[in-house]
Amino acid sequence: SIPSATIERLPLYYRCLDKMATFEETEVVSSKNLGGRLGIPSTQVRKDLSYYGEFGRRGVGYNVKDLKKSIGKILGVDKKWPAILIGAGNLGRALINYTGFSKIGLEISDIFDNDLNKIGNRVGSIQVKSVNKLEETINEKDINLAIITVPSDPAQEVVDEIIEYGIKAIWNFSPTRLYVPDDIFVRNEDLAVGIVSLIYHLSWKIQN
Amino acid sequence: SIPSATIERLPLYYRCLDKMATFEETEVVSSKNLGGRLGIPSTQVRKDLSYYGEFGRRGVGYNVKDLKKSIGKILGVDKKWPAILIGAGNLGRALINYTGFSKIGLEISDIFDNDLNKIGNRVGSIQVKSVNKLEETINEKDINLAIITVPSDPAQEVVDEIIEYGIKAIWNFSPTRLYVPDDIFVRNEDLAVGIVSLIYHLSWKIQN
Ligand SMILES: NC(=O)c1ccc[n+]([C@@H]2O[C@H](COP(=O)([O-])OP(=O)(O)OC[C@H]3O[C@@H](n4cnc5c(N)ncnc54)[C@H](O)[C@@H]3O)[C@@H](O)[C@H]2O)c1
Ligand SMILES: NC(=O)c1ccc[n+]([C@@H]2O[C@H](COP(=O)([O-])OP(=O)(O)OC[C@H]3O[C@@H](n4cnc5c(N)ncnc54)[C@H](O)[C@@H]3O)[C@@H](O)[C@H]2O)c1
Repeated sequence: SIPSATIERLPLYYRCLDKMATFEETEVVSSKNLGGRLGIPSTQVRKDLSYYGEFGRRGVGYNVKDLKKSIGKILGVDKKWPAILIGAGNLGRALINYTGFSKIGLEISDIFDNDLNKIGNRVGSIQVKSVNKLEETINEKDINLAIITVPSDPAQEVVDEIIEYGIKAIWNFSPTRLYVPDDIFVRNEDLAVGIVSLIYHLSWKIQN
Repeated sequence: SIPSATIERLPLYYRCLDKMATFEETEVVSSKNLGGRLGIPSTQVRKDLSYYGEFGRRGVGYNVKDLKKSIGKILGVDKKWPAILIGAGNLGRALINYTGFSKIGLEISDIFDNDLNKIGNRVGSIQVKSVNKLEETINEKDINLAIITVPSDPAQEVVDEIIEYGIKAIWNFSPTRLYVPDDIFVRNEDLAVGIVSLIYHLSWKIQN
């Protein structure tokens, strides 16, 4: 089985190759050069890619466009991934308006909220729906992916409901641990951990 | 030296103890119970805390309020941390309006942008300033911490400038690798890595 650290480096390789293919004339790149741009040792680059097959030629390097395409296929970002977002608040709106997600195939098709003041409003080009329409939308559009930007208290309840309707993968921004069946993927983004670890280092630096 | 994985678990213990102290009557908690709420083995909880001293009594457990206070002190979240935010766009506005950061002492005091249409507008209770005022603000208010929510292209330039003015720690949301001197702390939040790894797992599940 492939280490999760390897899986998490693939998007970094993909973005770097995408930038090279878009902004530079570079046709071929070595593992040393690709790694150097990301602060990753060249041995690690070769090892990560070896889990997925043979890429490039020894001593020559990798063809930038080919490798980008191969990694894109491995990641699945060459396909379209319709998703729903629940919680049309501050963070939800920022995610909906972000143009960067379309490059990886994420397409937020519907937005849900339980606040009567928000239902019916538009965020970007999408109209906020009531949570009463969750079952109908998930079934009609065969949605597998949900983004959770509700407060932590209702998060578990919301997630239980959408799993019942068929959601298979959850991108969770609420700072709470979600209990889900084994066949459901959950990715937690806990922004507070990032800023607190920064404060921790700054605080220790100042004390010493 | 303390492993970064340990440092990153401390905010999770802190938040869990904070919830217990606020919403429950629980006075004492065992490492097994505290770990159980977070999906962390009790041996790991004890090991993490042992880096920072003796807490609780063997066989009895930890006093919830005392342990929360001790971890808060270790993390530095019992102090106030004034910060500036650069890039008053979608994500910047969501971060500014978030009430959860005040619990950990983060206080965004000033917001900057280079877009004439944004300068002078209010986000929450703060008025957006021109980037021309960065040096003056960082020096006058002795700010150490900056949040970067500009696009990736200008990010390095912005960071070079604020380090020159005395910024010591950077919370970076732009999807690009920042080159900074060794004494500067940088924490990168790369939201794309989270969603792409979710798509990766969903895609492989569907293929098999
Ligand atoms: N904004 C940030 O910068 C930030 C940072 C870190 C973490 N978070 C986390 O992200 C989540 C969203 O934060 P925010 O700042 O956008 O909050 P917010 O209060 O602005 O938005 C939350 C939205 O969820 C909706 N909601 C509440 N209960 C619901 C339910 N049962 N079903 C459907 N919708 C429901 C609310 O009506 C609101 O529109 C929170 O869990 C927060 O802790 C946000
Ligand atoms: N919004 C999201 O959900 C999201 C998700 C992932 C990553 N990001 C990253 O976060 C960053 C912000 O994203 P966003 O969606 O808020 O973008 P945005 O375009 O809405 O906001 C960017 C802001 O930065 C300002 N800016 C540009 N150059 C500047 C400079 N040199 N100095 C000061 N201000 C400058 C712009 O005027 C604008 O207000 C980007 O790097 C983006 O890739 C955002």
